[in-house]
Formats: sequence, structure tokens, C-alpha cells
Amino acid sequence: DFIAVKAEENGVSITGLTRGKDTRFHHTEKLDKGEVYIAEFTEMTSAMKIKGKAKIYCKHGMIESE
Amino acid sequence: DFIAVKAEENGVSITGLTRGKDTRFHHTEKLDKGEVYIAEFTEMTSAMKIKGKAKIYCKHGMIESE
Amino acid sequence: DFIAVKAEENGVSITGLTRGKDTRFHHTEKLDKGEVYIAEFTEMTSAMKIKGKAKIYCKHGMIESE
Amino acid sequence: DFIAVKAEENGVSITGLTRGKDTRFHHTEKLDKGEVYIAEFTEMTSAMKIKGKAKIYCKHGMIESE
Amino acid sequence: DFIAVKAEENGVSITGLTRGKDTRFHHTEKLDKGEVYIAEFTEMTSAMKIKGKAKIYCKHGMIESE
Amino acid sequence: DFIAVKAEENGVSITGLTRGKDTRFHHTEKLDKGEVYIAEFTEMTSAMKIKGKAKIYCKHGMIESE
Amino acid sequence: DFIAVKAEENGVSITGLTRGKDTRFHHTEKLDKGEVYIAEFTEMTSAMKIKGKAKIYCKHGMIESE
Amino acid sequence: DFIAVKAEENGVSITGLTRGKDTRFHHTEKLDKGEVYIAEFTEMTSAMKIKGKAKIYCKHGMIESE
Amino acid sequence: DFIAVKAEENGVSITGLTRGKDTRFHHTEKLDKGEVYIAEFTEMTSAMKIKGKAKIYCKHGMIESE
Amino acid sequence: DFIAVKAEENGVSITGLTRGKDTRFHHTEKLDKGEVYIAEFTEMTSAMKIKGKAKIYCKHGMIESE
Amino acid sequence: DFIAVKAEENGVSITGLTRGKDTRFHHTEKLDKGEVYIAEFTEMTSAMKIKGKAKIYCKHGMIESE
Ligand SMILES: N[C@@H](Cc1c[nH]c2ccccc12)C(=O)O
Ligand SMILES: N[C@@H](Cc1c[nH]c2ccccc12)C(=O)O
Ligand SMILES: N[C@@H](Cc1c[nH]c2ccccc12)C(=O)O
Ligand SMILES: N[C@@H](Cc1c[nH]c2ccccc12)C(=O)O
Ligand SMILES: N[C@@H](Cc1c[nH]c2ccccc12)C(=O)O
Ligand SMILES: N[C@@H](Cc1c[nH]c2ccccc12)C(=O)O
Ligand SMILES: N[C@@H](Cc1c[nH]c2ccccc12)C(=O)O
Ligand SMILES: N[C@@H](Cc1c[nH]c2ccccc12)C(=O)O
Ligand SMILES: N[C@@H](Cc1c[nH]c2ccccc12)C(=O)O
Ligand SMILES: N[C@@H](Cc1c[nH]c2ccccc12)C(=O)O
Ligand SMILES: N[C@@H](Cc1c[nH]c2ccccc12)C(=O)O
Repeated sequence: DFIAVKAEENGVSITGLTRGKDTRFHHTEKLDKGEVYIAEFTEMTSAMKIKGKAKIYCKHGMIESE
Repeated sequence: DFIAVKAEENGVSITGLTRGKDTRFHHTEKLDKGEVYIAEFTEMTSAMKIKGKAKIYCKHGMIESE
Repeated sequence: DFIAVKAEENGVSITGLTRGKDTRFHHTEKLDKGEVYIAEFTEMTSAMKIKGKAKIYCKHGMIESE
Repeated sequence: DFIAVKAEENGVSITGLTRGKDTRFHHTEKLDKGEVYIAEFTEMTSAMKIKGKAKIYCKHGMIESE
Repeated sequence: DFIAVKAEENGVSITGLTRGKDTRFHHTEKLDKGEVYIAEFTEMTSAMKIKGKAKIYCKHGMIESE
Repeated sequence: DFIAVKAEENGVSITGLTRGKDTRFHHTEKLDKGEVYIAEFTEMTSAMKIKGKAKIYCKHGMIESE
Repeated sequence: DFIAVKAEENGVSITGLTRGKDTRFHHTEKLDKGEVYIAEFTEMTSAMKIKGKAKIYCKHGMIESE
Repeated sequence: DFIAVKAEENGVSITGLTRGKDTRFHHTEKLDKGEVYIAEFTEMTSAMKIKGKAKIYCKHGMIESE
Repeated sequence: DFIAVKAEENGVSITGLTRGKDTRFHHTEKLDKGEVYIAEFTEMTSAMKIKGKAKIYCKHGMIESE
Repeated sequence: DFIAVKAEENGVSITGLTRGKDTRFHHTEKLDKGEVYIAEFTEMTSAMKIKGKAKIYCKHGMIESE
Repeated sequence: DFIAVKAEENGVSITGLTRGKDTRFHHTEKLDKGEVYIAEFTEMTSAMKIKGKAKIYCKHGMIESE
């Protein structure tokens, strides 16, 4: 599984949270308006948090963060 | 399997409950309005609880918590 | 497989029943109106019982408990 | 595979029958009107019997017991 | 794979036949009108025989025995 | 994979043929009108032969034998 | 995978050809009009040949041999 | 995977080509008009060649050879 | 996965290219108009090249080479 | 899983980010207008970043980066 | 997974890029107008680059390179 995030403004962030007992931020990717980040769930990443205005494409449809 | 949660107000919480004999809260993620949290079911997490006004996207459709 | 339960009133309960020779209650989650609980079938849980007014979303559709 | 049973009257029963050479009742769950029981086929349970007025949801559709 | 059988009259029977070299009856479940029996194919059961008036739900559709 | 056979007259027969180098009849099930026989392909059975007037339900649709 | 063959006349034949280096006939099943033969591809059988007027049902649709 | 070939004239041929480093003809099946040959891809056969007027049924649809 | 190629003119060629570090031609099959060649991707073949006028049937649809 | 990227202007870049504890850029492919780059998620690459005006084709649909 | 490329002009190129830590070109196939090249993702090839005017058929639809 992966999600695709298209930034609709500058400064959108996608943060990966760690898999396992401990849930902490391990990486944050910053996007400028128009950039697209496509990221899988992995051995390292079992949750993601998206801040800022963006379109999120995943198997459950398209979700707009603000 | 994963779910996506979009907060429709500040203070929405998504809590992970532990897998196994014991069912307890192991992590709570707080969201501000507009933020999106996407989380998998994992070795650690076999149930989730969502409080506050949010849109929940999963394979069974879109569910609105209040 | 997982189910999602949205409480339509206070005091809705979702109870997990144990897998194996013995069938007994191992955990009950109480929901207030509007809260959503999403729970998998697991090594520990092979049946669930829902009491109170709620909407239950699963692969067989949406079922309303009362 | 699991089935979901919604009781349409008090006293609905769902009985699990044992897997293997021997077919006998190992557990009966009683439901009051409006309660919902969701149960998997398991290592222990390879057949189920439903008595009383209920709606049964499974991959083959919705079946009404009386 | 499982089938669901709803009895449309008293005395409906579902018989399990043994898997393997030998094909013989190992269990017969009797149903009263309105009762529902849901049974899997198993290590023990590779064929079933239904007598009496019933609705049989399986992946190939709904079949009415008489 | 399994097939379901509904007898439309008395004396319908479903015969299982053996899997492997040798192809011979290992079991014949006789049906009276209205009875339903549901049978899997197994380690023992890799072909079946149906005689008499019946409705045969399988993944390729419904076939009428005469 | 299996195919179903319904004979539309007497004397329809379905022949199994051997799997492996050598391709030869290992079994021929004769059908009278109206009879149905349902046969899997197996460790032994990797090709089949149908002669005579019949309806052949398989995952690619219904094919009429003459 | 298998294909089904229905000969639309006499003398239709289906040839199996060997799997592996070497690609050569290992078996040719001749069909008379109306006959049907159903053949799998196997450990031995990784390509097939059809000559003559025939209807070829496979997962990509129905193809007519001439 | 396999593709099916129907030659629309004489002299159509389908060439298999080797799998692995080295990419070279290992076999070329020539087709006359109307002939059909059906070929799998294999341990040996991870790419194919088609020259001449033909219809190519694969899971992505029908493609016409010229 | 793979994605396909078609550059709509010169200077479009697709960057692969490393899988594992550490998230860093390991390769950037530059595209001129009209060129197409098709890339899988791999043992090495668990995220990608696209800059510049392009059309991105993936299982969640077509996304336009700017 | 494979893609199919049909050259719409002479000199179309499809280049395979290596899988693993290092991303470099390992093979380029040149196509004349009308020729079709069908190539899998493999142990060796985890990305491809297409230059020149062509139609690219893959599971995400048909993409035109220029
Ligand atoms: N560390 C957690 C992260 C997580 C995944 N899903 C969650 C749902 C809620 C809270 C935390 C999580 C885990 O791997 O399970
Ligand atoms: N610890 C429990 C959590 C759980 C999952 N599904 C449930 C349903 C009801 C109650 C608890 C649960 C388990 O892993 O099984
Ligand atoms: N302990 C039982 C619980 C159960 C699952 N499905 C059931 C159906 C009916 C009764 C009990 C059950 C089991 O694992 O099998
Ligand atoms: N003990 C039986 C129970 C059963 C399953 N399917 C059946 C069908 C008919 C009769 C009994 C059964 C078994 O595991 O096989
Ligand atoms: N003992 C047989 C039962 C059976 C399954 N399918 C059949 C079809 C026809 C006759 C008998 C059977 C077997 O396991 O194979
Ligand atoms: N013994 C044969 C039975 C069989 C299966 N499919 C067939 C098709 C044709 C003739 C015989 C068969 C086998 O296992 O392969
Ligand atoms: N013995 C051959 C039979 C066969 C299967 N498919 C074919 C196609 C053409 C000719 C022969 C065959 C094999 O197992 O491969
Ligand atoms: N011996 C070849 C046969 C083959 C399969 N697909 C092909 C495509 C083109 C040419 C030859 C082939 C192989 O197993 O790979
Ligand atoms: N030898 C190469 C062949 C190949 C497959 N797909 C390709 C795409 C482009 C160029 C070459 C290829 C490999 O197995 O990977
Ligand atoms: N190194 C990270 C890269 C990554 C994947 N998905 C992500 C989501 C957000 C942030 C980083 C990532 C990993 O393998 O997990
Ligand atoms: N060597 C890289 C090639 C690659 C695949 N997908 C990519 C996406 C972007 C950049 C490079 C790549 C790998 O196997 O992972």
C-alpha cells in the first residue's frame, strides 16, 4: 500500500510514524505547491500524518487536508 | 489494512489499542482541524478508537464520528 | 477483517469473545454517542457482541443494532 | 469468513458446532432484540445454527431466520 | 467455502459426507421451519446432501430444495 | 471448487471419478426429485458425471442435464 | 480449473491427454445425450479433446463442439 | 492458464513449443472441423502455435486464426 | 502472463529476449498471415519484440503492430 | 506496484527515497518534455518525490504535479 | 507486471534501469515505427525510460510519450 500527496500550497508536510511499541516521528518531507510525494507503508512506517493544504490519493479515495 | 482520518474540528483523537490478551491504549494521536492521519492495523494495534468530529475513510466506506 | 462501530447513543458496548475451546468475554469497549471503534478479528477475538444503538460497518454492509 | 446476526426478537440463539470427526454444540450465544453478534468460522467452529427471528448477513447475502 | 440453509418446513435435513476414499454419512442436522444452518466444507466434509423444502445459499446463487 | 446438483426427477445420479493415473468410478450418489447434492473436487475426485434430469450450479453458470 | 461438457447427442467423447514430455490419450469418457461430465485439469491431465455435438462451459465462456 | 481451440475446418493444428533455453515443437494436435482442444500452459509448454481456420478462446478474448 | 499474436500478413516475427543481466535474442518465431502464436513470459523470456502487421492481445488490451 | 510519469515540460525530476531507518535521496531521474519514466517501489525505494509539470499515473488514478 | 510500447515513429527507445543500490542503464531497445516491444519488470530491471513518440500500454492505462 502507498498514498500519493499533492501539495496545494507551500509548506505541506508528510510525517512518517514508527511501527512497533513506540510511535514517534521518524521523517518529515516538506512539499512546495504542486510537488507530489508518493510513499509506502513499510517496516519502518505504519502511520503518516499530513499537515497543510493537500490532496491525498489512496485506495479509499481522494481526501483533502487543509 | 489502514484507515484515514480527517479532523473536522480541533482536538480529534485517534487511539491505538493493543493486540493480544490485554486491550489497553498504547498511543493517542491528536489532530487539529483539517489534518489527516493515516494508520495501519499492525502487530501492535488491533483496534482504534476515534473521538471528536472527523471523517473516517476505510474499506467499508466513509464514516463520520462526532 | 475488521468492523467499524459508530455509537448512536451513549453506553454502546462492543465485547470481544475469546477464540478457541472456551468462549468468554475478554474485553468490553464502551462508547459515547458519536464515537467510533474499529476492531479486527484477531488471535484473541473470534466473535464480537454489540449492544445499544449503533451503526456497524463490515464487509457484509451496514447493520444497525438497537 | 464471518457472519453477522441481528436479533429481531428476544431469545435468538446462535450455536457453534465443533469442527472435526465429532459434530456437537460447543457454545450458544443468546441475543435480546436489536443486539448483534458477529462470529467467525474458526479452528473450533465449522458450522452454526440460528434459531429465532433474526437477520443473518453473510457473503451469500442477507437471510432471515424465523 | 460454506453454504447456508434455511428450512422452509419442519424436518429439513443437511447431511455431511466424508472426505477421502470412503464416502459415507458422518452427521445429519435436522432443522425446524425457519431455522438456519450454516456449514463449511472441511477436512471431514467434502459433500453435503439436503432433503426437504429449504433455501440453499452458496456462491453459485440461491437453490431451492423440495 | 464445488458444484451443486438439484434433481428434477427421481433417480438422478452424480458419480465421482478418481484422481490420478487411473480414472474409475469411486462413488455414486442417487437423488430423489427435489433433493440437492453439493460436492467438492477433492484429492480423491477430479471428475464427476451426472445422469438424469437435474440443474447443475457451478462457477461457469447453471447447466441442465437431461 | 475445470470444464463442464453437456452432450447434445449420443457418443460425445472427452479425452484426457497426459501432462509432461509425452502427450498421449490416457482416458476417454463417452456421454449419451443430456449427460454432463465435469473434469478438472490435474497432475495427470493438461489437455482435453472433445468430439461430437456438445456444449462446453469453461472460464472463457460457452463453446459448442460439433 | 489454458486456451480452448475450436476447429472451423479440417486439418487445424495446435503445436506446443518447449519451455526453457531451447524452443522447439514437442507435440502437434490435429483437429477435424467442430472438434475442440483445450490445453494448458505447462512445465513443458510455454508457447503454442495455431494454424488453420479456428476460434481461439483465452483470457484475452476470442481470436480467429485463418 | 502470456500474449497472443495474430499475423495480419506473411513474415510477422515474434522474438524472445533473454531474462537476466544480458538482453539478447534467443528465439524468433515467423508467422504466415492468419497464424496465431501464444507465448508466455518465462524464466528464459522477459521481453518480446514484434515486427510486421499483427494484432497483439494482452492484459492491457489489443495492440496493432505494423 | 509502479508509477508512470510523463513530463509535460523540460526538467521534471523523479527522486527515489531510501527504504529503512534512514530516508534520503538515492537517485534522481531528469526528464525532458514528453519523456516517460516508469518506476517500481523496490527494496531500495519506498518513497518518490516528483517536481515539475508532469502527469503521474498510478493505481489511485492520474495526478498532475506542477 | 509488464508494459507494451508501440513506436509511432522511428528511433523510439526503451531503456531498462538496474534494480538495487545503483541506478544505471543496462539495455536500450530501439524501435522502428510500428514495432512493438513488450517488457517485464524483472530482477534486473526496476525502472524504464521511454524516449520518442510512442504509445505505452500498462495497467494504469495508455500513455503517449513524445
Ligand atoms: N507504532 C504503532 C503506530 C500505529 C499504527 N496504527 C496506529 C493507530 C493508532 C495509534 C498508533 C498507531 C504501531 O505500529 O502499531
Ligand atoms: N486485544 C484485543 C483487541 C481487540 C481486537 N478486536 C476486538 C474486539 C472487541 C474487543 C477487543 C478487541 C485483540 O487483539 O483481540
Ligand atoms: N471460541 C469460539 C468462538 C466462536 C467463534 N464463532 C462462533 C460461532 C458460534 C459460537 C461461538 C463461536 C471459537 O473460536 O470458535
Ligand atoms: N464436524 C463437522 C461439522 C460440519 C461442517 N460442515 C458440515 C456439513 C454437514 C454436517 C456437518 C458438518 C466438520 O468439521 O466437518
Ligand atoms: N469421499 C469423496 C466425497 C465426494 C466429494 N465429491 C464427490 C463427487 C462425487 C462423489 C463423491 C464425492 C471425496 O472426498 O472425494
Ligand atoms: N484420473 C484423471 C481424471 C480426469 C480428470 N480430468 C479428466 C479429463 C479427461 C479424462 C479424464 C480426466 C485425472 O486425475 O487426471
Ligand atoms: N504433454 C503436454 C500436453 C500439452 C499441454 N498443452 C499443450 C499444448 C499443445 C500441445 C500439447 C500440450 C504438456 O503437458 O505440456
Ligand atoms: N523456450 C521459450 C519459449 C518461449 C516462451 N515465450 C516466448 C516468446 C518468444 C519466443 C519464445 C518464447 C521459453 O520458455 O521462454
Ligand atoms: N534482460 C532484461 C530484459 C528486459 C526486461 N525488461 C526490460 C526493459 C527494458 C530493457 C530490457 C528489459 C531483464 O531481464 O531485465
Ligand atoms: N525510509 C522510510 C521512507 C518512507 C516510506 N514511507 C514514508 C512516509 C513518510 C515518511 C517517510 C516514509 C521507510 O522506509 O519507511
Ligand atoms: N535502483 C533503483 C531504481 C528505481 C526504482 N524505482 C525508482 C524510483 C525513483 C528512482 C529510482 C528508482 C531501485 O531498484 O530502487
